[in-house]
Parts: sequence; structure tokens; C-alpha cells
Amino acid sequence: MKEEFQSVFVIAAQEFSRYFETLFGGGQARLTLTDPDHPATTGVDIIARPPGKRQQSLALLSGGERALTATALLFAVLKARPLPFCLLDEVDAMLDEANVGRFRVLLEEFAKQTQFIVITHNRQTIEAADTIYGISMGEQGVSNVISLRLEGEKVSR
Amino acid sequence: MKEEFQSVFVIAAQEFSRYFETLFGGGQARLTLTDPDHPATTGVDIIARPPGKRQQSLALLSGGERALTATALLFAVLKARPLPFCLLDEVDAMLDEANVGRFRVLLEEFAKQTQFIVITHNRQTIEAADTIYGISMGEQGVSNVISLRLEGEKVSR
Amino acid sequence: MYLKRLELRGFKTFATYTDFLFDEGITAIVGPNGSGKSNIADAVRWVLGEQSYSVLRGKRTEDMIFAGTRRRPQMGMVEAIMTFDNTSHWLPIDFSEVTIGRRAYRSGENRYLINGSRVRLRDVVELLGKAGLGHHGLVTIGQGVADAALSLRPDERRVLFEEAA
Amino acid sequence: MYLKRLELRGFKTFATYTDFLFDEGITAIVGPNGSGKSNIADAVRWVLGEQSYSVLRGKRTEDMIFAGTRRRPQMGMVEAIMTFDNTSHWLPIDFSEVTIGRRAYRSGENRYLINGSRVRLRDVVELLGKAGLGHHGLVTIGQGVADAALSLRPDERRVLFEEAA
Ligand SMILES: Nc1ncnc2c1ncn2[C@@H]1O[C@H](COP(=O)(O)OP(=O)(O)OP(=O)(O)O)[C@@H](O)[C@H]1O
Ligand SMILES: Nc1ncnc2c1ncn2[C@@H]1O[C@H](COP(=O)(O)OP(=O)(O)OP(=O)(O)O)[C@@H](O)[C@H]1O
Ligand SMILES: [Mg+2]
Ligand SMILES: [Mg+2]
Repeated sequence: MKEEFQSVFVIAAQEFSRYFETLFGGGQARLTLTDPDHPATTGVDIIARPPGKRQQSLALLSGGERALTATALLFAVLKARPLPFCLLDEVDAMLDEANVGRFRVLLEEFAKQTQFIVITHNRQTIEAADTIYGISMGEQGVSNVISLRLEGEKVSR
Repeated sequence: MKEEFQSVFVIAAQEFSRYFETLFGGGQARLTLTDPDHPATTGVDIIARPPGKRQQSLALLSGGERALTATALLFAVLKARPLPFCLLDEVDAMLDEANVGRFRVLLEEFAKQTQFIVITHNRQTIEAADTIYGISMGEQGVSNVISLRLEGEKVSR
Repeated sequence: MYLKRLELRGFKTFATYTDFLFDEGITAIVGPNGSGKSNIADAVRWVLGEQSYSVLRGKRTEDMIFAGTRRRPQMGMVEAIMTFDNTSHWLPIDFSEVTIGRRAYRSGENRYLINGSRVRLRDVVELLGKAGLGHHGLVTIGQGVADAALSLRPDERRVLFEEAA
Repeated sequence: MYLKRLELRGFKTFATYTDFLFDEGITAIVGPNGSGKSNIADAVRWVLGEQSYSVLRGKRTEDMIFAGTRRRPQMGMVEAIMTFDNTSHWLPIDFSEVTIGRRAYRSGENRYLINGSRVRLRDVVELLGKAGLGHHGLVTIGQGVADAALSLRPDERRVLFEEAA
């Protein structure tokens, strides 16, 4: 279990730095161990510097910068220990147009290996999808579903 | 101080029910005291039922329903104890088009008595503004500002 | 290995039988506030054996069952079934298609099914565990979870890596 | 009574002198992630006397001062001034226009000003208190604060009402 932590961490740390730069279009970040001599108990710290800015504490990051940094981290752990599928619930809510664009590119790359179900309000993210499910609330407090496939074929369920 | 709590609560509770219905376009909600016999220490509870749904715990509400309910609460306290100005930072981020529309109407009504500075990404909220300040990050890690007034006059600062 | 299908009946706002078909790649789920999108995420966690009702935004079993409204009576039970394409044998079980199901009743009773046969919770946990889907906290990444990962203390954040391991 | 003007020099990402003019009614602030919008909200709280650096997303005085980048050196001090139209006498002070200012240095020293004259923090707190702007927690409502109000325990939520009182 603790060996596992070590191996997950090493891969995730490498991927995190890479994904951060991809999502931010620059800058740099890394994961560090608070207590490297004790892998069984060490914590994990994050050092992040968005492009064009000076490295400061995580707290000073903006709402969107935090969301993007967290996304880089979660994708890094997913890369280290892949899952067959992953459901994302509005992880792109705080991102501006440019950042959503870079998120989408990374998502499409990842989707070659992992199936993604993405709950989103974001146009660019929706454009990346092959299938869209539209959910609406019916009069009886019951969810209704419509599915839309990329070919434009609309099917009511 | 505790008398003050009581008077703020009474007005806010009345306004909260009203604003909830306005923002949700229906449904009902109210504030309750957990210990009405002890006004000096009582807590405040929220009971909320969105339109067409059955009353359930707050936890079961959706992200957007929570944001809207919280907005009703904050506006209610603001009505009970007005401020000359109020700065809102992306309180509309989780709201869908229909809910933003109702939020905007309430904001415009409130703005007759209170000056609002609203940080937002939302088109409908921006449309409610008389003045817009555009902030961008310059190459030196320094914020740049452009102001746009409703008449379309653009001024670079 | 991928999720082919999610069938819901009585899960939260999905009172009527609902059948989601998924392909590999990216599926988007869209809709207004409160329409039921995150409830789908809850259903996925629930079928995979989630035991913490707070994670499912509820308090007990019955919060997972359609509570009824003025126009439609509450339901007595909930059922959800996930169908996996298993041709890559990600799940160590000799079927090219595997279903994992869960049913629950207002009494609080929960039942677990693999390929339609009733099993114990531990059987589901064990099967998913062998496939790396057991404790993996990232199967569904919820609203607000991403930012929370940044707010965690370093020793709490470690758990993200341990759970995936 | 309304906020007419906010002048910043050296506050977080606002290294160069920046002058915001506000009218009554609604002003929108827009821009990309990390451009400095929430930093404006922090500046407003800071001028009004905020003493909790965690609320300002920092740890100490120097976090409020432009930290510099590779292309521009850090600054030694920060200054912010808010100008209020006081014709309605909301602030109990005999001026139709009132400025409240704050300066801070890397040494950690903070200075407070009313109408350009140096005063103590308690003078600012007292003046704002009499105007109902003292402990009012809702002068700025931040990202995530709204939802937090729902997650609070009932006894914690009470503070919302007490602070406004
Ligand atoms: N057992 C239940 N029976 C009936 N309705 C329920 C039940 N549990 C939750 N709900 C309702 O489901 C709704 C929340 O749905 P959900 O969280 O899926 O919305 P959403 O589509 O994700 O919205 P948002 O975009 O705001 O996040 C709430 O209105 C809640 O009352
Ligand atoms: N003292 C400082 N010196 C220089 N830069 C700073 C300082 N304090 C904070 N920053 C920078 O300010 C940025 C955050 O700005 P802010 O929170 O205002 O963004 P925002 O426009 O609100 O973005 P979002 O839309 O993502 O919420 C961070 O990148 C941070 O590094
Ligand atoms: Mg949701
Ligand atoms: Mg911000």
C-alpha cells in the first residue's frame, strides 16, 4: 500500500508538471513531499506558478487558476493509475474561454485511453463530445432525457 | 447586540421567503430558529423547496439551486441591514440562463437603493451594468484596465 | 473496457425507467439547474458501492429513492444497473459483458447484483477492487471536488494518491 | 452615499497607479482568469480595515504588495484609497466627500488615512462602524462565500445576522 503510494506519486508528479504547462499554456508547477524520508506518512504539497507570474502561495491564485491547477493534479493521478471511465461534473465551470480551450484539448487527448462522461455548461467542452444527453426537469419533478448524437440524429427517450 | 440579531432576523426572514420565490420563479423557503426561546444563542436554519419539487434537505439541492438559495439569503440580510454599496464576486457562476435572468431582475431592483460592483463572466449580468471595467493581465504580470460606459464610449486607462 | 449503459429506475429525480447508452470517447451531459445531471453522477457512485450518504448528498437509503411530488407519488424502491464492455477483461470475470446492479427499498435494505445474480456488497467491492475501480476516488469528480484538492492539507492530499493506488 | 472612486498603487497585480471611477447603479468587472478582478475585491476589504490575511487570500502584509515578476521588480509599498460621496451623511463626519486610505510597507507596517490625514485603525473601524459598514460581512461577497452560507451549521450561520446588525 505504501509502495503503491510511492509509485503513484512518482508518475503523477511527472505528469502534473506536464499537464500544468499544457493547461496554462506555460508557467510551471510541481508536487513535493513534505517528508521524503518517511514515504509511509509524508504529505504532498503543490508549488504552482502561472505563466508570467511569480511563484506565490496557492492561496493567492485566482478561482480559475485553482480550478485549472486542480484539474492538472487530478489528470496526473488518473494517468498514473488509469481508470476505464471517468465522470467529470462541471470541473470547467470557473474557466475562461482560453483555459477551457486548453482543457478541451487535454480532455480529447486523454479520451483516446479513457471514456469520459462530462457534465458541463460549456460550449467548447460540449463540442468535444460525440454524444450529448440533454436533461430537463419535467412537470412532475421527474428528469426527462433527450440524446443527441454527433451526426445530428435526435432521439427522445 | 442580541436585540439587533432579533430585529435583523425578523426582517431578513420575511425577505428571504420573498426573494427565494422571485429567484426560483416559484417554490417556497423560509428561515427558522433552532432555539426560539433563546434568541441570544439560537442558530438559524434554512428550509427550501424549489418549484415543482418536494421539500428535502438542503444537501440534496443542485449546485445552481444552492447558489440561488444563498443569493436569496444574502440579499435578505442586505435588505434588513442595507449597505451603501456591495461588491459581488461571481455569485452567478453556477446559474443557468433562466436563473441568471431572474437574478438580474432582482439585482436591478436592488440597485435602485444600493450601488453594486459585480464581478461576472455572465452576459446577462453584464447587460444590466451601466459601466463595465475590463481587466486583463499584461506581460509584466500587471493588471491592465479598460473602461466601457453604456453609451459605448471606450476609455483606456 | 468501457461503460456501455446506465439504467435507472426510481433513482432520485429519475422516477421513470431511464436508459443511458454510452460510447467510448466523450459524452456530454447538459441541462438547466436542478434538472438531474449530478444525480446521474450520484447514481454511478451508488452502483459502484458508495456507502457514505453524505458523498451522495443525502443522509440515508431513502434519499436515493424518488421522493414524490404533488403530481406524482413517491416510489418504494430504486434500481440502477451499469453495463460494462469487458472484452479487454479489465474485470477479472469470464464475461465479455458485465452488469453491476444495486437495488434499495424504503426499509433501508440494499441489494447488490453482478450479472443479475444477487451478491453481497463485499463481492462487488472485491470485483471492482481487482479492476482498480475499488477505492479509486476519481471515478466521479464532483462539483467543487477539484478545488477542494487544492485546499486539503498535505497529509490529507496524500490520500488522493493512496486511494488511486 | 456611494463609492465614487478606488485608487490602487502596488496592490497585488495592480502595480501601476490605477483609478476606478464608479457611478451609482451597477458596474460590471470582467476579464480572463487571473487578470486581477478578485484582487479588486480584496483591495476594497483591505481599505475597509480587514485584518485577516486569510480572508484576503494571503498570509501577511507583504502579500498585498506587488511581488514583482521577471520583467518588473517588486514594489516596496502599497497604497489604496476609496472615495465616498457622503452628501447623504451616511458617514457621520462633516464632509460631502470622504476618502479612506491605507498604506503598507514590506516591513509589515500599515497606515490608515481619513481625508488624507493619518489616523489609527480604530478610527477607521469606528467611523465605518457608525455607518453600518463596520462588521458588515456582506460588503464584498466572494467567490464561494454564497454557497458556504448554506454549508454553515445553524449556530455559525447566525453570525451572518449578527455581523450585519
Ligand atoms: N430522492 C429524490 N427524489 C426526488 N427529487 C430528488 C431526490 N434527491 C434529489 N432530488 C432533487 O434533485 C435535484 C438536484 O438535481 P441535480 O443535483 O442532479 O441537479 P443538476 O442538474 O446537477 O443541477 P446544477 O446544474 O444546478 O448542478 C434537487 O432539486 C433535489 O430536490
Ligand atoms: N502580491 C502580489 N503580487 C503579484 N501578483 C499577485 C499578488 N497577489 C496575488 N497575485 C496574483 O493575482 C492573481 C489572482 O488574481 P485574481 O484572483 O484577481 O484573478 P481573477 O481575475 O479574479 O480570476 P478568476 O476569473 O480566475 O477568478 C494570481 O495569479 C496571483 O498570483
Ligand atoms: Mg450539478
Ligand atoms: Mg476571481
